[in-house]
Amino acid sequence: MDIEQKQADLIDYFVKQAHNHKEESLPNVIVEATSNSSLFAFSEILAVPNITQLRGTKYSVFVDVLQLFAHGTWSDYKKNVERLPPMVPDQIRKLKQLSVLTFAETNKVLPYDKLMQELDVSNVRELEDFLINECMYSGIVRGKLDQLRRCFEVQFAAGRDLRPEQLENMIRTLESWSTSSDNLLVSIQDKIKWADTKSEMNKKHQKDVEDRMEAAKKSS
Amino acid sequence: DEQVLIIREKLAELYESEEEWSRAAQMLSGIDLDSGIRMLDEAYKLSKCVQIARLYLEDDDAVNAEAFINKASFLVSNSQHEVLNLQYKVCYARILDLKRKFLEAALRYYAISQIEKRQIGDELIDEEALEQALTAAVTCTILAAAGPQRSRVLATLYKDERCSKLKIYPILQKVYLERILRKPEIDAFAEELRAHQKALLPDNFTVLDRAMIEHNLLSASKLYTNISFEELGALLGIAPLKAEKIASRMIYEDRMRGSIDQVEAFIHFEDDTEELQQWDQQASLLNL
Amino acid sequence: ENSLLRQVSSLLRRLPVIESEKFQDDFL
Repeated sequence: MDIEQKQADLIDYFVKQAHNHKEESLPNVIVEATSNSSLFAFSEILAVPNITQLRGTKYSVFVDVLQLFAHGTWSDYKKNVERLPPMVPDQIRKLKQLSVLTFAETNKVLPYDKLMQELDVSNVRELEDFLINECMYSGIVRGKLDQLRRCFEVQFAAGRDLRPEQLENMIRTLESWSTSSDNLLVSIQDKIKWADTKSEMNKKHQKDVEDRMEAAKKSS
Repeated sequence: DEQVLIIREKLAELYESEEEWSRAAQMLSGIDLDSGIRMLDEAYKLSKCVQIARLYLEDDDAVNAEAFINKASFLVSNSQHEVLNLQYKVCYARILDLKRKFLEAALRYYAISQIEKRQIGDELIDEEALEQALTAAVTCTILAAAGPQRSRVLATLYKDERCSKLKIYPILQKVYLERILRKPEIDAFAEELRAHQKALLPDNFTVLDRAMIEHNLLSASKLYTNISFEELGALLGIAPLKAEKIASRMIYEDRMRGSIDQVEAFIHFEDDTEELQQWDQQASLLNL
Repeated sequence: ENSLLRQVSSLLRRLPVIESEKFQDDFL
């Protein structure tokens, strides 16, 4: 949640910039936003009318860039490299950081080999340096590097901008979590009731035994 | 005796003016402060002990300085002389620093940096002096052995607003956040250090090297579940076997949790918290 | 609210918080 706090001001700033700039200077705003080292969310900027109105103009491709940073990965960029404008190093780094967040959405354990392939990194040292300096130390990801199993175990990853189709899955997960919690609480209640009942029965049985012993002593 | 005392003091003054600190100190140490024949007042004795210690410290002679500061420590508790008391504290801190008792030195420097009075006796305490004391506290803490005690002092310093204005703040921040320090940062830090803080140790590492390697090792333990000796060596900038040795010492001294597999040549950094305890630690997730 | 959605998304990715045989045994 730290990430959201840190980037809230930046989002406001770039949204204002997008509102206030004319069409010709919006590409610069987009490049600046996608190069900023502390910004990892772009939905708000994408939603600005000035930006959406770039579609169909000669600057339409910059909306695609913004879309890529909102939802896409480094691989997506490589597949469309001819169509899209060239990226500055800060943008490339940002896109690779965002790619790691996307991988972490579906898997908690990220194999080194897959990461090296997806991020165009040639060796483990370079990969680990990237994960340490650009991902963990920038606060977007928390996890542990496992050299023996050659993987990165993710404990926390910042959320990326959501695609509409992801919403349903999220709601289902939340409902499932809520249901599991409710069921567990019911289960615990049952166990408490069972324990109480058992305890009562034991006490009663104990008393019966003691009463019979007393009666036996008296009669003898 | 009175005349000898005066001569010695005058000669010491001359030596001081020529920056021959140790000679000045030797001249003054010839004054018999403990003689039963003459009654010298406690304040005078204290001032001489502190003065001699300060002179020896100008030549980084911790051994002789300590001898006189130890004498002074019997006198300082009864002293009402604020300037002398302050000078005593500063000497003590510097001696600990020279003897590489860095954490203790840091605490004493920090206490000095928190002096509120801006005038003590005739001496004006300027902000720069306090800043120097604070910087010295930070430096010594960074050089101290990595572990829980140092972490506590680091936290205190990091949360002290004054530190954020120091030139040394960026490295303090990284050390506090347990982040790996890279060579350019270490080299920049090294430029601000004094000779004894970069001195060579028996194991062929300097004081600074050892502090940085141990810090980086601890930082690595936060990032890795396990790491090979070779990669660890590469990360720390030292030979793999040396990395293993330093790691094993830190584990043995309980300054780092882990185990070493010499067969596979791996270090495993352990968080041996019980499973259910780990699960409980995630309770904050429910709050979120 | 995009910020909230991102936070929820990040939160859900943390589940399950522990997955190991030892944990399952202890939990049961």
